[in-house]
Amino acid sequence: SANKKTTYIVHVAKSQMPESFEHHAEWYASSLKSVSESAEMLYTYENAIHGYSTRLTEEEARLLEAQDGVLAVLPETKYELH
Amino acid sequence: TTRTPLFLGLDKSSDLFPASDSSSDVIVGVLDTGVWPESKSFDDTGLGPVPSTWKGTCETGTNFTASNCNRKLIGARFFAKGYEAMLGPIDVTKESKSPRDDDGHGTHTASTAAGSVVTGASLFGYAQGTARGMATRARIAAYKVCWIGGCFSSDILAAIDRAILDHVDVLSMSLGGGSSDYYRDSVAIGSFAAMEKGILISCSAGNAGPSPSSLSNVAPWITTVGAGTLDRDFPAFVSLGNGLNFSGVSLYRGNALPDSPLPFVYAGNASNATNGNLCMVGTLSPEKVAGKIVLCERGVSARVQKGAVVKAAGGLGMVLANTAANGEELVADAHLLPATAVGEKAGDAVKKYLFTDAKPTVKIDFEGTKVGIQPSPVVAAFSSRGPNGLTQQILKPDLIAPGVNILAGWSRAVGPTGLAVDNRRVDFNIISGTSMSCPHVSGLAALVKSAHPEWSPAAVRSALMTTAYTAYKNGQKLQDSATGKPSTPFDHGSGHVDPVAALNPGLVYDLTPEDYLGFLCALNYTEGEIQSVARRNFKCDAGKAYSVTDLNYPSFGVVFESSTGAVKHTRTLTNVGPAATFKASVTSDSPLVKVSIVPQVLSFKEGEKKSYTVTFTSSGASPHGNAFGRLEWTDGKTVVGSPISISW
Repeated sequence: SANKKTTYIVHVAKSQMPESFEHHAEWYASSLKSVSESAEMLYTYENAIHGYSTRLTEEEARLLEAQDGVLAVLPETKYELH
Repeated sequence: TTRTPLFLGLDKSSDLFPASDSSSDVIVGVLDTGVWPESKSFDDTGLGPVPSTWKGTCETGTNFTASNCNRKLIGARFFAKGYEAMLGPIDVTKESKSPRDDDGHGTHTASTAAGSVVTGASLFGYAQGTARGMATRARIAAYKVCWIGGCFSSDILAAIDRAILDHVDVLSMSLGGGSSDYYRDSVAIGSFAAMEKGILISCSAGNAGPSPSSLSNVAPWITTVGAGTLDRDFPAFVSLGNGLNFSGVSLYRGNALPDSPLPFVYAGNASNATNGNLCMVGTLSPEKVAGKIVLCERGVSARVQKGAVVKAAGGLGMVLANTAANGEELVADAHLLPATAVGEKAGDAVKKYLFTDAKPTVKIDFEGTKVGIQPSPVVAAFSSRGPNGLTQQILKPDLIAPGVNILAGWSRAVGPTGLAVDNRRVDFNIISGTSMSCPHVSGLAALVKSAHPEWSPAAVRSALMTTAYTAYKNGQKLQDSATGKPSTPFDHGSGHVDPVAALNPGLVYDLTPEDYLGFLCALNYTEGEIQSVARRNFKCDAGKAYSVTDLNYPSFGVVFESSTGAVKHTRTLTNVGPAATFKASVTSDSPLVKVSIVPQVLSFKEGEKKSYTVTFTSSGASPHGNAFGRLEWTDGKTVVGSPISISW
């Protein structure tokens, strides 16, 4: 179960992007790769939030959340029609 | 919808609303199950070119191309990456991987908000009339985020992200989930960004009523919409063999039952299952049901599915009885067999008859559509209730709108019950929920926005809230279907929407994005939590005393931490009418709370802002834990009303 991946929404402080990156998408990708070799981004968000969604294990999510510039790593939530 | 325009006074007031460019420039984005583009509700006859501000598009996918869009349906996108990541690839034999609506819900909500005028609309002849959305000239953009397996936050966020970029003016979301804190709730976070761009967000309050504190979508930058009834009903009477008659409702149309009474059986006595009374799949014994009408009870499974279960077991018809959870509220369904829904009291009487008569019989008579039902509106029992579980000082829901037995457009991919066994296809369906009331407000907000394009989302919401009504024309207070007693602001918020009054509210309670950031500071959010919501650095001023009671909200949620003491709320009114002098008055149902307003008179020039403070002083807690009141500002012509909830 430790290897079980689920979707997370990663909230990022865009202003904290290191100067070594030219574009925030590169920063997101680098940051994600540092915790997971296989994880891919589902969406990159520009307007609703700053960040992206991806599939991670619980441990990877914890490691990502500890990184500078990462504000929150929130698990996917299911909503229902009313 | 065929009755709500009249019920809301829109039919008499077409002159009040802009008929040309400004109204057709407003774009309503609907996050839902997609859209059935062939619905006549999306006919674009008479509409001019797509607004120049529009940046959206119509995406191609299963059975959907850009040619399915027109000058009414100007955008259609779908978001499934999150859904597929969680549940695997979409099975295109079961649902369209495209904006196409295979469910009906999205077509219903979109057409309610801004559908075109369609004459001769009905469901099997029920609710016949001319159907129209609230903002008939507004454009629609459909964002499909809900699939057979649900609606996932990563897809919802992607859709909001895109809708902001596409330049919608109003976002309608008839969905919800849980009650996590604002900085963990994707709908709340995405809505904040949309609000910052001037987009009004209207969300359904939820269908978890009448339990207290059952609301969804309670962020103060969201307009939270509860549901009320119309003055329309679909009666279907139950006549028992002992001569007693009870009133129920039904949308059944099909083969009629024999004129003579039929044998009647209680489902609980026609099943070996412990929950046989609920008519769950596979629980009825055909030998005990065949050729009979079956009494089933509400709960656990879908109402229409219970009918299908009775039919599959050989039953001829069904009486569906409410339990205490539903009280006397009747929701009509297009059952697959002759069936009617009755309230709890009638259900109890019918059961008593079934348990005492050796050979019980029953007849069901379907009466069609009746209008002019009073009292109406009544707060729907299912409509979620306050208090706000996250921030009690923000009184929610904000208001109620029609949400019971609403006719609107439907998908032809599915029958009116939504059941797989339902092979019927309809252009319009009648369904209930706060999902249905939300797009009413979305469309009405689009109308107000078209009349006042310069107003902020908060100003539009304030206009809708402060002009909402809380009493019937005879002066009696709005009723709650769950109790049969007067409803409270925890049930109806500011009251029932009155769009004609909302066009000229006199004064509005305006709010800026910075005001909401101050609200988050008052909640003691960390810098990171605020940044998650606001997407930028924002440091709360350590020298400033932030208070949630200072958020310029059009209602008052007063919370006393102890049984005695004083609580102050500060508000600022903006005059959006001509120069005028307004006087304050307040009413309260608790003698334990004194309310003082300073100043009590405010004179406004055109466009001027003026502030006032309300002090609530408690001399002891109400035994109920809650009390309610109302504050009104009036210049003799216009009334600017705010509900008050008081909690200890």
